Amino acid sequence: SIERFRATFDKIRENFAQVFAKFFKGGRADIVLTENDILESNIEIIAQPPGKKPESIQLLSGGERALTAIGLLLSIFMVKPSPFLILDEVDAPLDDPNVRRFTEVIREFAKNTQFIVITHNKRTMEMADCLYGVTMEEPGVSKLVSVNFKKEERTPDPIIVKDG
Amino acid sequence: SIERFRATFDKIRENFAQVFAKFFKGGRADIVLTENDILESNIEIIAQPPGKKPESIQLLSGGERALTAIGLLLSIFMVKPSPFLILDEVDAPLDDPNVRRFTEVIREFAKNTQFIVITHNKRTMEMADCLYGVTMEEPGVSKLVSVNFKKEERTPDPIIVKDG
Amino acid sequence: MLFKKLEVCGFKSFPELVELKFDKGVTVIVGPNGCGKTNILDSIRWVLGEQSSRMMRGKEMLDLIFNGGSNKKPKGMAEVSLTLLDTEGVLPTEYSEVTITRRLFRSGESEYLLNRNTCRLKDIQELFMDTGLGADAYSIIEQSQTDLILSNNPSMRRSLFEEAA
Amino acid sequence: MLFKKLEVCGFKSFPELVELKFDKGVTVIVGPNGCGKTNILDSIRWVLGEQSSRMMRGKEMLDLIFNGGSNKKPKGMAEVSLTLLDTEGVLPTEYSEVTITRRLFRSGESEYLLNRNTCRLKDIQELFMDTGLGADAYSIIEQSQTDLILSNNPSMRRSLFEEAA
Ligand SMILES: Nc1ncnc2c1ncn2[C@@H]1O[C@H](COP(=O)(O)OP(=O)(O)OP(=O)(O)O)[C@@H](O)[C@H]1O
Ligand SMILES: Nc1ncnc2c1ncn2[C@@H]1O[C@H](COP(=O)(O)OP(=O)(O)OP(=O)(O)O)[C@@H](O)[C@H]1O
Ligand SMILES: [Mg+2]
Ligand SMILES: [Mg+2]
Repeated sequence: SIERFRATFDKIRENFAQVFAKFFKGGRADIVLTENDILESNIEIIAQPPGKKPESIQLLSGGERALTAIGLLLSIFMVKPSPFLILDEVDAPLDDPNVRRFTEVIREFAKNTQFIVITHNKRTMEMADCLYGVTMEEPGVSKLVSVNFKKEERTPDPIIVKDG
Repeated sequence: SIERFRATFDKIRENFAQVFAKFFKGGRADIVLTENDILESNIEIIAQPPGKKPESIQLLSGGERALTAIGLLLSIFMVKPSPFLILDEVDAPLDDPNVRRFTEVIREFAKNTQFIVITHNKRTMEMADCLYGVTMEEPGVSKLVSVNFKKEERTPDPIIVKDG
Repeated sequence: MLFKKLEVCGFKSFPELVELKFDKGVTVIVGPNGCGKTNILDSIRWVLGEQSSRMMRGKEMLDLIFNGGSNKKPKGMAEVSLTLLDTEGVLPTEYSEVTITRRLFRSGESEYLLNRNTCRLKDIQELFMDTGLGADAYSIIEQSQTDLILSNNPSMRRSLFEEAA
Repeated sequence: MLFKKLEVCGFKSFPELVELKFDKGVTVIVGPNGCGKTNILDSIRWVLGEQSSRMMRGKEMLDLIFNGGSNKKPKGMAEVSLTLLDTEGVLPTEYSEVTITRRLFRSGESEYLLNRNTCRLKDIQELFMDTGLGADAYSIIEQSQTDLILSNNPSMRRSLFEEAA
């Protein structure tokens, strides 16, 4: 129905503004229905990192686009949360400061949602409550090799994890 | 003409087998014309990392696909080389050992080709003959901040570069 | 509701039984390229009922069964079990712990089990109907998806919004 | 042939003149997300004659002119110059060093210069015709392209092969 879509849309819009501001330490972001026909309209994304002019998202950098997209996907998730959220290497295009902000937001969400995060990034590994290492000593055969739990053994295995 | 395409295709195929073997420390890769009509046929890619069964490339992992794609693009480049080659963050999905192999292959090509490589990866930075740092202290305004040349000052600036 | 345990056997690059335990909070999975991390994600999609092999990078469902490697022969069956803790009592069962199992045989036959009893896929789907549990577009975020939601093709974006409404 | 120097002024996030010197071998460019690295790549594409603004992430060519930021006003012109060393004498000119310059004004007018003398885009394209120098699909590899060449849509792959033949 139109009202339900409108209500959902407005909630997502609100979430998006908040999550974006957390990811970018400021700036503004919005989603806009481009046509009056709510049930058919396209949804336009406006993202403005702090200090920059509001532009079409295609002028944003690779890392800025990744953060904006993760922010929007999380905003939609918040409206209809599932008990779990799986992220597969979404941090690949991010530099260190952005990875740090990304993990802070994930940790916040993790109070109410169970996360499974696949990554090559050491900073992202550091936010783990539980860490699994997967290897393929025998080619083609995956093996689970290390299980580290909350705060007891949080040093990443240097062989498995990429150093930068 | 058909002969010229056929000759080019065979050369690319040969290069691809070699570059793939360098990237994966073994394994086999091939490109195949799927139809008899050489001028219209699609080109199928077969990539088999060492120890694994030959499979459609869609079953390969993100990192394996990236290396395979870089290998194929380099193979095409070798046939009709340009004086320069610019790579923008193609190493993002690669783990440390693969980044190392990637940089070794690039250094080999660099004997005859001028490379400009954009990266967030410390290992990739280490292969530079010349290093430029770009920052945006004033939001929206790019600034060139550091220029390090061959072997004199090869320590990466820890503020600029992502640590993992 | 919480994931408690995932058992993967004969699925993609896991010929032998592998068990992952989950807890509240953040579980991080690391490892070299091609070692099997995304395959674990695929196994979760699959056991939750994903019917499109393409979503798990296979040309057909049979691609999901371990097809050999090193000196291991291909397997005859893929089996994945996911055990959930029904912490809020949202599931219409009297159990506090529920295990869903999915099997695929080389013959192409499938089996579904609920707490180790054979059932239909429909039973599993109905069980989770109002819980938000399922391989929804926005419960699993892969790197390629981040670009899709920003893409100039707005229909992808539109459908995610509609799904949430 | 070698790149010797790139001068970027008023182009995208570079309001003031910025100069990059190049040498044989590998030049690596690093910096935080959004700082301007890919913009440098775009400036090289542009000065080599790229006519599609989409290839440089712009909706239209005017998007390439610095449009303001911090307390800087938008610029009236974007100008990029690329100086090449004609080490093998492949260029049909008597110079060993060639500088190509491209300008775009807010009015939409364009200018091209060869060694600081006004010329037509055609003159620049003819100059580099058999040298392999140009913003070819395979001289510039961006992260999104690696997936494209493997994609199930084979026409992209096909056209790269044909270009090389
Ligand atoms: N049915 C199968 N049988 C055996 N091996 C398989 C099967 N399906 C996929 N694989 C193997 O699984 C590997 C891919 O694993 P996966 O995608 O999980 O890697 P990954 O850990 O996510 O790596 P990356 O960091 O590069 O993304 C491929 O090398 C492929 O050969
Ligand atoms: N015409 C313009 N005027 C001012 N700023 C612009 C203009 N066009 C693009 N920009 C800015 O340039 C930035 C993008 O820069 P660029 O794509 O080079 O980043 P990057 O260094 O490649 O980052 P990443 O590591 O995330 O890929 C955007 O934030 C955008 O606001
Ligand atoms: Mg993966
Ligand atoms: Mg970039």
